[in-house]
Amino acid sequence: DYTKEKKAGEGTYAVVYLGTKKSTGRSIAVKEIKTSQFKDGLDMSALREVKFLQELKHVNVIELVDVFMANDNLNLVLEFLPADLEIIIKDTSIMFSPADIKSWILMTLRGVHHCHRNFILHRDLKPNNLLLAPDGQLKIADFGLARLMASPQEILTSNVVTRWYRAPELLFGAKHYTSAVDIWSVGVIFAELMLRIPYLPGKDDVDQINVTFRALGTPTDADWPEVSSFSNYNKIQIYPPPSREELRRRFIAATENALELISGMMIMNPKKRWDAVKCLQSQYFQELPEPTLPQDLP
Amino acid sequence: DLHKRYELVENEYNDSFIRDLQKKKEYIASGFRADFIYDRMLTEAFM
Amino acid sequence: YRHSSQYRLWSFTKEQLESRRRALNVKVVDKVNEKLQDIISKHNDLSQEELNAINEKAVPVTMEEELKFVNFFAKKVQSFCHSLNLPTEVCATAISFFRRFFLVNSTMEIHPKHILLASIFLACKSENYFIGIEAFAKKTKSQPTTILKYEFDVLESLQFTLLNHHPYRPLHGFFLDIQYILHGKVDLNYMGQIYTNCKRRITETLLTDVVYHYTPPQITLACLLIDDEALTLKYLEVKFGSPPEEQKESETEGMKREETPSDTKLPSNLKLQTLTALIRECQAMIL
Repeated sequence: DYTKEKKAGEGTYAVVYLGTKKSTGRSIAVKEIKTSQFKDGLDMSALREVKFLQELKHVNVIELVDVFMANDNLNLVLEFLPADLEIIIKDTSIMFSPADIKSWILMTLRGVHHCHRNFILHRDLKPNNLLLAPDGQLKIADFGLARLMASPQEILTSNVVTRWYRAPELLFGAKHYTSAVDIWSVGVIFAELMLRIPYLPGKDDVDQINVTFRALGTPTDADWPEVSSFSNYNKIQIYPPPSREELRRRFIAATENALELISGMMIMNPKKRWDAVKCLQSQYFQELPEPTLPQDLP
Repeated sequence: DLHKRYELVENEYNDSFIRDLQKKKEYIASGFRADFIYDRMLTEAFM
Repeated sequence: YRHSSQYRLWSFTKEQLESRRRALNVKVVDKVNEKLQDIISKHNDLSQEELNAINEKAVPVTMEEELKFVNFFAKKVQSFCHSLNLPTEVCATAISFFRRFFLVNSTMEIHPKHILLASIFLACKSENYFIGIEAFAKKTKSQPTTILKYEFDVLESLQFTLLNHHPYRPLHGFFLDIQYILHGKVDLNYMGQIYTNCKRRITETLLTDVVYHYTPPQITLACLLIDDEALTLKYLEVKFGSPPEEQKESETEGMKREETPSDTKLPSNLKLQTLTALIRECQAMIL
């Protein structure tokens, strides 16, 4: 029922084709997963994509249309999403307004909220995993690093989330982190949408720690109890947190409520960081301008 | 379902297992949240 | 839960489950008989006693026999998981994968022993308890190729649905909520004992068809009912019982006002007697 008309990309474990669902004429993307590639059977990223996308149905999460085996390859049929937020941010010929930014962040937070209320952590939120549908809807994609919220005593790997969007607790090697890591990533994306350049572009993992704390201040036990117990805490430089004035200068187009939201999403202590519900209920989404309707977005 | 069939009242729960974890340094530093655990268990019970 | 693949694809009434298994058995019995006729017709030099032997021995298994066979191996999945010291959830998922596989395939097509290890291996991956194939094959004294060969068969038969809801987390949830609803009236050590007993019983229910007919929370409540009927009924009564006004009338006859927190009366679209009847049914099936 599916055609593969054009190769759209090739990753480590999959080749992506654009095609059509014949019975409906719907444009689709087929992610063909090479099964021979992974000596341990089905690749973990593919397994996670299938496991979680089968359970999530939300306008702001990419839809898994079908899954099937064909000539020993696993095929994920996904809805066709021609663009992503990274393309939009980088293409300076595209002008976008504060209302557009508000719309993209609102849709991102709705998608993240749906994952979190199903106790699923995405763990790789970044602009090129936020895809854009022809009708303007933003959809969270690439669940290759996703996992269920940990059982209480479970140990998680901190080697997740693409570096620039990685939360401080992950930079410190935390093993019992929560969905707060996704909220941090959304905060960085929000900043990038306003600045049109990456907000915390570390050259490597060590530099990432430095870049993060130089921009946002080094956390102390006062605001983040036990942060000094992380093994690599002592090696880091102590920087003061930015003043409100400094934040205003950094995000000149941002309203007070926008600064409130981005500060809430990027609170160092994960325990105090805002969760998806608190973000969605923030004043920023209740003040003018109203978020641009998806179909009117660039 | 607007009305969840439970109230999350953290200080009413005597859960020694979770409470012990909350006191561990590595859990505190990681941002471990007992209320997230309770919310998940209660959601699974009342879904 | 209604959006979950477990509800959408793997929940059946007793009739649906029976007819699914019967249809599968009939289909495969036909195939087996066809093959037998084919062999007999190709070998026209068979002696009479050979023909008798074929007619006597090569008899396809019935649906009931298949079910016994599958359940026998499901128990082996469980004991294998225990010998590998796998976490409770991983073991539960492995059993679930194994039993669902044989709702779609017959033991006459694939011997359960081949699916046993593939189910456990896939469950380890799916529950983030990854064990590399070499290490896994070594631990289980088997061949990597055999396990990997069947991994895709299992995945396909599962229709690529991997996320399982087991009754363990609901047990933890009710353990918390009972403390709140009956607060001050339950002894914590006693609750701890209940928790342990119910956890063990839940593990047993994973080997039965209860998992296809009831939701995880209903199974948990049935296990609680088995373990302490009075406590469970009291809890459900206070939690979902008659609305406060009716309750006040019954109290004005001089009964001491229950000190249950009035805010526990959450507007719930749930009828206590319907729930209790359902849990009783589930309890009976488990026992």
